[in-house]
Amino acid sequence: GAAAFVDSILHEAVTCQENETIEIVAKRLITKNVNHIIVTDSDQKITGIVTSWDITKAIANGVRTLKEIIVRRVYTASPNEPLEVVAKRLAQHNISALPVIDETQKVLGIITSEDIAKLVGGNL
Amino acid sequence: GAAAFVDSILHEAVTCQENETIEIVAKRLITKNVNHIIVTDSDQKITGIVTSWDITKAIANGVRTLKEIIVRRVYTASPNEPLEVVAKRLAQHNISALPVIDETQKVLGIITSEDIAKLVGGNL
Ligand SMILES: C[S@@+](CC[C@H](N)C(=O)[O-])C[C@H]1O[C@@H](n2cnc3c(N)ncnc32)[C@H](O)[C@@H]1O
Ligand SMILES: C[S@@+](CC[C@H](N)C(=O)[O-])C[C@H]1O[C@@H](n2cnc3c(N)ncnc32)[C@H](O)[C@@H]1O
Repeated sequence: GAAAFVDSILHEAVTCQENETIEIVAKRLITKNVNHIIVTDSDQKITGIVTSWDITKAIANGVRTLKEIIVRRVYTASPNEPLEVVAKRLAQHNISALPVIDETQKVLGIITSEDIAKLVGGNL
Repeated sequence: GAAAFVDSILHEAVTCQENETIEIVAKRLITKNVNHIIVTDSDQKITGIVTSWDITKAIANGVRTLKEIIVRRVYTASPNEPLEVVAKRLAQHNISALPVIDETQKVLGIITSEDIAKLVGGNL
């Protein structure tokens, strides 16, 4: 397809802090109508990711605190990467979103498999 | 892109029955490593869908039974539809999966935005 890059389809990320509860994070995912929330520190630097899948896992395993379900080893994307490259990354790791960060680990946004699938439908 | 149709990328759907619990459904989503489960009757006909987003919503709202979170008005796909058409349907309704059914409402499989995004990465 046309040379499309991450920065043309990334959108604003929903974020949370480590000291919040699973219930608060669940409410934010629902209010914002998304499946992914990026965990950040007070400088907006990425420290992890939590998804509706992780909250489902907490229910499956009877886990109560947010810190227990935060995923720390996060695959990310840079704004200037081609979409083919990030689509391959999603597929390789069987994940549905990549936080977009700059060289200082600051969160710039997020790109999801839903965003990429929209391109196939000619939505841009 | 090449003329691709739903039947070339659909995969087996994880299913459940109406009388199961939220916890059992959560465990199945995690064990199968997916976000969508299709609710079927004893003839494998579709009666609804539940996703990890719905389970997150149950946490956010303190809801306890599966029947309360099953989504009944389900958007679906047919095996012979072009991928562009189903990608547009996903985007239009802001959803991440379409159960694939035949003319008798029998579940043949499922297609997700992750499956479609893989095509952009040249995975097929
Ligand atoms: C392995 S996937 C399986 C289900 C489905 N493919 C999905 O992504 O939701 C679910 C797990 O991937 C993790 N995950 C999602 N995006 C991620 C990312 N960018 N980096 C690392 N883990 C991620 C989630 O936190 C969750 O624990
Ligand atoms: C509106 S989407 C918003 C979040 C995100 N876009 C996603 O799909 O997970 C979440 C809701 O869509 C519903 N949903 C997912 N696939 C569906 C489908 N094929 N038909 C009807 N509702 C569906 C889920 O049951 C859930 O209640």
